[in-house]
Amino acid sequence: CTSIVCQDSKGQIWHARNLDYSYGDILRSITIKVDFQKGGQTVYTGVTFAGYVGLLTGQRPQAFTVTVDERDQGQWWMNLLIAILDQTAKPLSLLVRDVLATSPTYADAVEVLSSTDTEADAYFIVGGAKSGEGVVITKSRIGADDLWYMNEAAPGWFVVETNYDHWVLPPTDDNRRDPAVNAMKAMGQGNISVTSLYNVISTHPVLNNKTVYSIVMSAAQPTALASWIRTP
Amino acid sequence: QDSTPQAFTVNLDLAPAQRWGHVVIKFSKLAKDAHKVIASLVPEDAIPLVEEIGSELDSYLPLEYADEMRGIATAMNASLGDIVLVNLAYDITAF
Repeated sequence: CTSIVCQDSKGQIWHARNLDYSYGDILRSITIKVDFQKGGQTVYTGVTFAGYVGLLTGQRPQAFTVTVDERDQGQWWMNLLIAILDQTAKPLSLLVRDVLATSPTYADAVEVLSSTDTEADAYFIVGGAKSGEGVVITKSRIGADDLWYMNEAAPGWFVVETNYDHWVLPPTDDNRRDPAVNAMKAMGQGNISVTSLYNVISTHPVLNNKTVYSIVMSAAQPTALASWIRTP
Repeated sequence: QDSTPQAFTVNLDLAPAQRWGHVVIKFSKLAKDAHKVIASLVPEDAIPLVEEIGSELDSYLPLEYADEMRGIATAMNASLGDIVLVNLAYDITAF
């Protein structure tokens, strides 16, 4: 997966992501966009899969956007052991849905995502509705290992996360980080739009054979949300 | 060619078990495909542990989501265990 949070020259926060996973053909056929409504009003929106109640990609209008990138650590049995022994631990996608449903602000979402026990390690990428609000949370099962804020990540107006800790180099056989960073720099802060971000996440190998769907969204402009089922 | 995901509304004012039926019935192949994914992605040794979670679902997952999974299983005429497994697959395979 690749997730990008960026701020345009007017201070608006944007969030783009590719979701990469095995069995793309199956997942592409069941990829859906869902508006979760109460009283006829959309409380939050997600792109997910039919039959999957959690969310790995979501937007709470005028509050925040969030995506999950996989952080492959440990062994599968550790994840299940946490699930069984720590009944406060949540599956990643259910935590994201909880946060979208109940966290009213970016700051609250970051706090809950950072501090809640999860069944697996992960990266939570969160964009806000106000200038400066963007962070990558490197999450361990218990607690957060690191919070990397957008304004700390050179050049200061965007942050890119794939599937590796940002403080180590990505492996040479799976380096999607540098192509994404280069594409963002080539686009420039003054040219951010749905179309230009779509072009960034369509850059090879950011877009690759495992990419199931792409999305561009902005909590401050929720109707701009655009999603695509990809056929790389 | 890229395509646009089908759009749905999930009404949170409904009981959890009633929320997803109109979505999943549109994907008739889902149950069969889900089996294929489960069988290949989840380590074989993990299956009994997931079955344990499935059999005591309310102890391990928030009731709202457990009921949504029950509703999905009913609407798809699928086993609850398979639906639970699909919903936990991302966490189980993140290692």
